[in-house]
Amino acid sequence: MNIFRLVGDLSHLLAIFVLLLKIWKSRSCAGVSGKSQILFALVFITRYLDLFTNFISVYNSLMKVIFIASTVATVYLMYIKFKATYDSNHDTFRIEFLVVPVGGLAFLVNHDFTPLEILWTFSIYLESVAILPQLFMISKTGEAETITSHYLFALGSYRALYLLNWIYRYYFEGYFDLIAVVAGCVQTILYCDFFYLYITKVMWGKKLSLPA
Amino acid sequence: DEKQKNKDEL
Repeated sequence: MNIFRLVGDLSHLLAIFVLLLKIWKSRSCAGVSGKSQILFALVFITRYLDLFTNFISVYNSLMKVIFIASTVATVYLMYIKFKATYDSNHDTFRIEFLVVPVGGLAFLVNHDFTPLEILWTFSIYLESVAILPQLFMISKTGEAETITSHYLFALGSYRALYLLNWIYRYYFEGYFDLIAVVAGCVQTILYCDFFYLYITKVMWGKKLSLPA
Repeated sequence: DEKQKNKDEL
C-alpha cells in the first residue's frame, strides 16, 4: 500500500458516499445517470468475485464489501425508492454500446484466459468508460448540480491517483499491469474536460455549466 | 497462485 493508492481509495469512497448522501438527503436523483451507476455496480460485482476466495487483507475485503453495497444501494435508490425523480429523458446513453465491445475486448485481450481473469479484465475495461453516460447526461442538460460535480471530481481523482500509485509501484516494487494502466489512462483522460470546467468554475463558487 | 495474489488492488 502507498499514499497514492490509499488517498485514491478514500477519494473513491468519498465520491460514492457524496452521491449516496446527495440522493438520500435531497430525496432526488435529478442530474444523476442511473446507467452509469448500473455500470459501476457491474464493475464491482465482476471485479470482486474473489471476495470470498482470495483474502488479501481486512482493508481490502472491507472496502470491496462497502463498494458493492453502496453502489447497489445507489442503484436501488435511483430505480426503486426515488424512481419518480429519475431523469430518464436525459439519461439516454446506450450502455449496450459499452458493455458489448468491452465484453468482446476482455475475451481478446487479457492476462489469462480463465473466467475470473476475463471477468476482472471486463471490469477494468468497463470501469474506464462507465462514466460516459453521466458525462453524456451533463452535456445534454448543459449543467450539473454542485454536489454532483464534487462527486465527479472525487471519482475522477481516484483513478488519477491510481496512475501515480502505478508509477510508484513500478519504480519501488517492479509491479506493472499494462491492462490496468492503459484502462486507467483512458478513464482519467475522459475526465479532463470536466476537470478543466471544475477547476475554472466550481472552485470559484460558480455552477458547473457547459458552454451551450 | 502468483497471478491471483497480485490482485491486491481494489
